[in-house]
Amino acid sequence: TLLGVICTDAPIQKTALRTLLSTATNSSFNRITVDGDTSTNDSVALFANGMAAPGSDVVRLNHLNRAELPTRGASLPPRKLEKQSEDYKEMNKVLTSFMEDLAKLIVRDGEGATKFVTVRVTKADNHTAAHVVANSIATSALVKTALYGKDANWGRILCAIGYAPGNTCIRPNQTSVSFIPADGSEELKLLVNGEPQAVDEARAATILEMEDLEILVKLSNKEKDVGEATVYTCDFSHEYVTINGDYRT
Amino acid sequence: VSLSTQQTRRYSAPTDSAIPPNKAKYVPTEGTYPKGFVVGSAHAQVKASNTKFDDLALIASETPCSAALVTTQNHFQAAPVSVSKKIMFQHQSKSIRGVVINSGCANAVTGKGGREDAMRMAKLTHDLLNKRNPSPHDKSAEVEAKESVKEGTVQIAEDDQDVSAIRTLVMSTGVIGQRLPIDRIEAKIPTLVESLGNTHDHWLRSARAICTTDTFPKLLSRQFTLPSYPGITFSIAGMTKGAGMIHPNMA
Repeated sequence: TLLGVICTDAPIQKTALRTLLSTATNSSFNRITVDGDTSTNDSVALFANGMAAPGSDVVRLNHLNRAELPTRGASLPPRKLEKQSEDYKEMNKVLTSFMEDLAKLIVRDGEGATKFVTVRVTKADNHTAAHVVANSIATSALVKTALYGKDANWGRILCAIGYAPGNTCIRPNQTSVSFIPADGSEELKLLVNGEPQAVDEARAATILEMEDLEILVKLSNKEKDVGEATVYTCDFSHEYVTINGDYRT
Repeated sequence: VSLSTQQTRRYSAPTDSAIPPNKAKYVPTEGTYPKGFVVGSAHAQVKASNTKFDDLALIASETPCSAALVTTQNHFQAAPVSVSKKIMFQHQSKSIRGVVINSGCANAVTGKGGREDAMRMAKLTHDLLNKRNPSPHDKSAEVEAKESVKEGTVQIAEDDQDVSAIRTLVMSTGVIGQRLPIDRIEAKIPTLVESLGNTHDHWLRSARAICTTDTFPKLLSRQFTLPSYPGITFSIAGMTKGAGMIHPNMA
């Protein structure tokens, strides 16, 4: 189960708070997976008490800066309602980044995990399609056991891409897969445009020894395909079974 | 059968709170925490085998505050999830005091009795918080707090979803399908409220109290500014827990 509590002393209007939390959740906690099981109890609460600027106006959903707010009783031009205030944008940036960092801590502490894995899918038809493919890889038990065993088994990654549910954007002859090392060194290309590459097994082993790893998937060569998504996951070890085999008893 | 029994490895929760050396770098040694928030923890032995570690946590605002909540979309929502959602809906996300959390038992798939347990936990915490910091927006709850403290009990309304006097959320994590040891929890909630403070140590202990099989407490804090508030530095702090059954899809 995931639980989270976030508190800020910034003054934020309740409606704005709700959209801020919803937006940030979708790009943080809703982008992690350890074992693919969605809990009955997952909850994240965000509290804002405004104590750092008491008596002040608040960061609002209607996206207006304090100076832009109408005087009491005056009506607001509809087009102004569309405008995003700098406060709202900044708060959104701060909260999203903060929640992403909190979410990553959970993956780093996945039960029995020894690796932190970023799965990044690019050049999909749209962001949703990219997310589905990234999830398929990130929840594959066989991909995750291979990562635990430090086995560069990219065939399993391709397999997981291929069965991603509801996806019609998979074009095997345009798909490329690489490992991006955590040390910033050059990517290790495993598959380019559907063609397997001669993999330097020694280098692959070195990359898989690292705690952090990125799997980069490119689904297309077309300019129009701009869908992207990132999902964070971990490997799957013996320890996971040990912990969960008798969790209740 | 014999062979598979021999292959089964049993898990034992760590007998100390030692953080694995490779995870220590993720645990902050200091932090900057938002004004007006206090946090605390206490030990209620929610899980019988936990004889030592805090398993209750409370995060509260000294003054009523705005709140937002996202929860699981699993159709079997745990009792604390449905109770917290009801509280947020009833009070339109306004004048919320905080959240009380227990680890060790998820209070999930526990039916009407589970919802009553979640409400008792939230209500007693709210009453004691209100006694500690009376709220101008919550007079009725303040009166009820005095009464419940005088009587030494907390009454549950006949409607098990009546949350009109509760402005504190509730969360639980742990084993699914078991009832909360609510008497033990209620007995420790006064201690929990007394433990409230705003130091780094308070935040860290509270973050640890919500852990289950986590190997380290997950706590972050940060400072930031907003364009319309020149010269003011705001703070944000957060704690989270989770190690298994993790594939959130919250809304």
